[in-house]
Amino acid sequence: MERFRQLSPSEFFYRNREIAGFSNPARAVYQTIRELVENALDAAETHGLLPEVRLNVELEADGKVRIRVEDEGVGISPLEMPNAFGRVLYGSKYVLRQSRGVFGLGVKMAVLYAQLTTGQPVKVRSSVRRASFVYEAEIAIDVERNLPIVKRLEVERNESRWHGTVVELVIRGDWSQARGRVEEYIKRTAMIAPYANIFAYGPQLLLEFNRSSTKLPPTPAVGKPHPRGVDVELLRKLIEEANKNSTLEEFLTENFDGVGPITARKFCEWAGFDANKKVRSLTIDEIETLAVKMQAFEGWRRPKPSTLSPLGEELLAKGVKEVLKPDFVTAVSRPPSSYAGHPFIVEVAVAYGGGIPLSEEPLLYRFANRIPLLYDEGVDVSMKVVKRIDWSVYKVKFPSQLAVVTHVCSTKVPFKGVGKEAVADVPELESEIEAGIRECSRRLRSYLSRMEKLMEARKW
Amino acid sequence: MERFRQLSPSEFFYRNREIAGFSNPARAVYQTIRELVENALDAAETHGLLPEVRLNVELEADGKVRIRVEDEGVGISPLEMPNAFGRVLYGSKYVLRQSRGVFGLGVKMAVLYAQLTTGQPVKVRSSVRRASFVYEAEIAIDVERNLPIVKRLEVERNESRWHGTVVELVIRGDWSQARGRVEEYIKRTAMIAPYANIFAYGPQLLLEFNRSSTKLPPTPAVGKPHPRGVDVELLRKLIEEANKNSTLEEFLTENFDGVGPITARKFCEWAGFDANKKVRSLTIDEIETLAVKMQAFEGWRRPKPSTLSPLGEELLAKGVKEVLKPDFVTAVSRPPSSYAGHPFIVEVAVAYGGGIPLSEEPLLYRFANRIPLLYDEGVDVSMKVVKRIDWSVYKVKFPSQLAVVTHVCSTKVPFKGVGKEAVADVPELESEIEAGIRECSRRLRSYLSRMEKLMEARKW
Ligand SMILES: Nc1ncnc2c1ncn2[C@@H]1O[C@H](COP(=O)(O)OP(=O)(O)OP(=O)(O)O)[C@@H](O)[C@H]1O
Ligand SMILES: Nc1ncnc2c1ncn2[C@@H]1O[C@H](COP(=O)(O)OP(=O)(O)OP(=O)(O)O)[C@@H](O)[C@H]1O
Ligand SMILES: [Mg+2]
Ligand SMILES: [Mg+2]
Repeated sequence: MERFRQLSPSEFFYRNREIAGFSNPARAVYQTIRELVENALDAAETHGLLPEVRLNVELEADGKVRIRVEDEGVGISPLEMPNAFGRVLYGSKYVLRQSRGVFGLGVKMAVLYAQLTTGQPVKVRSSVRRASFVYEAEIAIDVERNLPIVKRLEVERNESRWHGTVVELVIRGDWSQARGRVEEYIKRTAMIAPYANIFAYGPQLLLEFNRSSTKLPPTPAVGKPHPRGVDVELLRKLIEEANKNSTLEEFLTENFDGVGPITARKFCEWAGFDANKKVRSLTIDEIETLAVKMQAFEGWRRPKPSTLSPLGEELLAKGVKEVLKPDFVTAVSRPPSSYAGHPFIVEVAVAYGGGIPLSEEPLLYRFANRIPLLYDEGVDVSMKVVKRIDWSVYKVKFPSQLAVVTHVCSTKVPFKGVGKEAVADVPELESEIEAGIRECSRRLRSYLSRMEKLMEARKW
Repeated sequence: MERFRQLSPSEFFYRNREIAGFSNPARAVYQTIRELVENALDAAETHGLLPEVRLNVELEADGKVRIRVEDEGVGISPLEMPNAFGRVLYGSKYVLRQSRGVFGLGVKMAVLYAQLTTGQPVKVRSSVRRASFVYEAEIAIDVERNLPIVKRLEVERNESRWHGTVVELVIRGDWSQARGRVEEYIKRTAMIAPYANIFAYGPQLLLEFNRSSTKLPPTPAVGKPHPRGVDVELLRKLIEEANKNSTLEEFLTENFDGVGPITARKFCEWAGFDANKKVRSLTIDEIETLAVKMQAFEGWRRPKPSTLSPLGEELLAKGVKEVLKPDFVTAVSRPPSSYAGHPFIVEVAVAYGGGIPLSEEPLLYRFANRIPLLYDEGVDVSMKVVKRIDWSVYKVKFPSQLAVVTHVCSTKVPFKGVGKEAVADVPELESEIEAGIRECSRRLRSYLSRMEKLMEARKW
């Protein structure tokens, strides 16, 4: 007889941690650092602060690795600390706004990994802006019940008026195998965030990236869902929460991005709905029809890109220049586009020569919401595009010193897994990436032609 | 100010359904069918029953697709039906035993998809063996609270003494784009399960695979964890549940696979623990040391393969022959191995000529726990091995009619994602796959040499 069981989300991700990137002792070190650094950067950028991030790695006796990340970001309230660090699927990034974090899972995976390899809780120290106190807690996770266990909580006066967060954990991991990837990850983070101060110290690791720009990209704003991306469940829930006298027109204008009364009425007319009908009186069949019609209607305004925060061509080119030191670099920030109601912007840079290593294929640097992606390029949409481009058309002959940098920003990057390593080949996204790469490559071709002519002129 | 929120597991997987394979309307049809068919096959095989599985697909008005899967498996009790179909992370396959299902998520993803595209609940009809009644329910999911909503429940007398389950859902999906993949999936399922009756009917779909063998592979047994795979959290929890007078020796022999009193005492001596110490008196530091020592000890017995159910060379070769109709086929079932305490067996078949299409590369058919894997071969361990083999060593010249079939059985297949499409390159697994492929390829080489000689002989 089959024995049934309910798993809590913490049990589920504990048992299936490899799916979140914690697949072996080296990868676990890499993923732990990533989750902490990405949280630290979000904590600054999402709040208009220039990031200050400091990573420290220390090897302890018998294979333990102590990982500490400090930031001067927005900080976290002591009321939220236990759940934010000790309850899986808890977070502040479930809103429609571009950020690195999206799942409410990242730091908890690192806390779980520390707990299962060393039994040690995470140490969190934080103070929010203008706060009089600094709070420090040791937090573990009750895996069966998905609840935080606060093992210690201390408060001290915030004499220096510091704000930010320090997160420290001890895991068992393979630093020697992870070191190279961590270094690459930090370098690429500096490439995509030239306005950030990022320091990384550890055994055979000393990286100091001082910001080369004090210009922070625009802070993304929280947005409303776009009508193109609705589904029956979302509609049903929004209708349930709606005022019981709301008309369909009011419902549409209040809940969706870029829908004004005129567009709402135009839609209702096209879809065959009465704009004045009380939205709470719709049957489930009518809600289903409404969802289908909203997805199909061609008259919606394009999704607002105010929820996004692209780097812009200047910053992207600057970051690539600083880190790769090429002879030539060009960047493009494509116009906003969208898929399934989610706005996105593709940014591409192409760099050539100089400090770029010689290679038989283009060196692809992939980014999504400013996160460097180092694994699984075999199933990534950018790699798919790069592989099918005939580079000879752009005067590139291999082996060559060619680097392609792709950056996808979206309120929902179509990641292939919770480990955030590869981006799925959504058609709208794929065509924007191709357009961006070709646009930059045409400029590269002009540069290479000019260089060719210069070479010939010198012969004479 | 950041607004924090807790997501239920159903909300999480609803929002991130692409990560579970529901990434677009065509893929959703494929994944829905997969989840239902895999459950139907488990329901028979895990209970020593020969599978009878019938898939029906019907297109309805305005883009809806009705999917129905019927089986004559073990059935499901009406007490478990609501949670099994309406509560995410609920299932009967969280035990250490080979099965297709592992996450307690599959059918709920399909139910969620139906709910969000058509608002319609799943219809489940089931009867367990020797039951007097057949139960039929319509179940939806309360997404916010992760609870089932039973919309209808009917009972009728089980006149025909039928046992099994019927699952029916209506989703919005792209059947024309999915059809080809579904057909391939069903064919490959028949290849790996030649003892099953599998019928699939739908628009441009008519497949009837009658079993070519009545020999069912051994039913896997539920096992205990292997000491090699422990972690601090697992030990802490097992110790908490242990009898308060249990000694360390008793604790080890009662909770772990293949640990008898002699091995337990040998381990304690090697690790520097007192075998008679009350296990509940261990401190967290001692538990951590215990975990590290248990992972490192070389004296454990190999994991028992009784939790596995390999096809065996005869059945595998038979299945490949039936479906691919090659001139030559050979199969090998490697001896049991393990990684991180999880036993696994790799089975490989290599087929040549006959009905196999001509191709520039080997055609790779991947399976894990008898599930055909059709996507993401770019990050799959079997593809990684196949790509690095120099096939000319085995007398294969491309283009060629060569098929390689790999089957990984384990209590925990290292899938790269909850969508179960690719297997990660765990070193022990990778080397077994390579050994299996080379073993079969050597036999292929002998065959090709014999054919070569025959050809030459004919010339004379
Ligand atoms: N360094 C930090 N400073 C301020 N807040 C933080 C910091 N680290 C974590 N948090 C808060 O804790 C929450 C949970 O973090 P966690 O990494 O688990 O999830 P996430 O970042 O929201 O999503 P993801 O799983 O994609 O990383 C965050 O949403 C954020 O509100
Ligand atoms: N056709 C069926 N016959 C009998 N039991 C079934 C059937 N389909 C589902 N079940 C039961 O419902 C449970 C939940 O199924 P579900 O597909 O959600 O999870 P799973 O199969 O355990 O794991 P996975 O998410 O990997 O598929 C199963 O564990 C099984 O006990
Ligand atoms: Mg995070
Ligand atoms: Mg299942």
